[in-house]
Amino acid sequence: MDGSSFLDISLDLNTNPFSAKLPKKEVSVLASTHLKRKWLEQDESASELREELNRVNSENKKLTEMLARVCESYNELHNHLEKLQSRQSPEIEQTDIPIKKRKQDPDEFLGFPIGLSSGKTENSSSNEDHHHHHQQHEQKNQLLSCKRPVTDSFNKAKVSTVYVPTETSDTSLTVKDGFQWRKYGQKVTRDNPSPRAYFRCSFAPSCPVKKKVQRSAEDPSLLVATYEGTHNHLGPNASEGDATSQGGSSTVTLDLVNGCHRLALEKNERDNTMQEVLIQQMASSLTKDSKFTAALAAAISGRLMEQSRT
Amino acid sequence: EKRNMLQDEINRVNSENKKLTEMLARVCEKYYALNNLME
Repeated sequence: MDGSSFLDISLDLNTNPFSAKLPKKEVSVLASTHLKRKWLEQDESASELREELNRVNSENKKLTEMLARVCESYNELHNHLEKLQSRQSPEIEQTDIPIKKRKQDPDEFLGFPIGLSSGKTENSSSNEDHHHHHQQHEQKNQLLSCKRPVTDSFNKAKVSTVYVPTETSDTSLTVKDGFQWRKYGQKVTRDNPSPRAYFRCSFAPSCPVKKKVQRSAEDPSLLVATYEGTHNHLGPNASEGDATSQGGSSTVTLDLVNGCHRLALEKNERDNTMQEVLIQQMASSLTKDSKFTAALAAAISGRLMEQSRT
Repeated sequence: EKRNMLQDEINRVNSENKKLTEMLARVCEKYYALNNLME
């Protein structure tokens, strides 16, 4: 019998197999705790960042909405101003109005060289500020210059009014005064059921004279023609040497003489002007007549002969 | 890496907000200028 089978010769070096693993477990628990803590810290920090991102995104949304609202209000106001301008002075050419008519992209509208939506990087702040101030100055000037052409044209314009009898059924609003006119507008005014037509003299290029024609509110059988400005060319009658005369009003005024009781409404100045125009017309028609000039020459020479005899 | 991405995104939106605020200031200025002109 082998005694070794009874004798425990083991040195009991590894009597508890779990005892050796215990430290490893402790290490792993410690490590996982550390990782967990680290992960928690990171997660906490990430959640803070997420909250911050949500906050700035919300702010971004609010700003975008507010900007859209203000842009909309601005465009409405701008359109309203354009309507008012077109009502008050339809005779002003559209080219005189410096404000752009079309609706603009917010970036372009604000003079932003860079689109936000495109996500491009912005220029240096100094350049942008300079550009910004320059554009603001220009835009303010543009805004303030809106009324300049109106006041200037009205201050310089020489205004005269004539009344022309017309058929009540005639709706053409034309006054035949010898000049060529280009109609460029017509509108209905509050104080008159008849529309008002706007003409520009096309007898010569760049002639500044404008004419408004409207049926009289008091007497619909009369057309009221208002002339603004001075012709920069000779009148329709070639013998008229005065480039500044309102040749057109002569014909009209003669019509008044023939039978318009409204003549009394005109001022004394107009009467004087009418007399001058009549004299001019007589002179021009007589100097055209060769027989008259020959007779006049004969009479003058005969008178001179008589004077020399005496 | 995730934190960096979040931080980049926050910076981008903040920059955009700055631009939006400037734009808003300009529109308001133009609006009041036009309003004064009309009055």
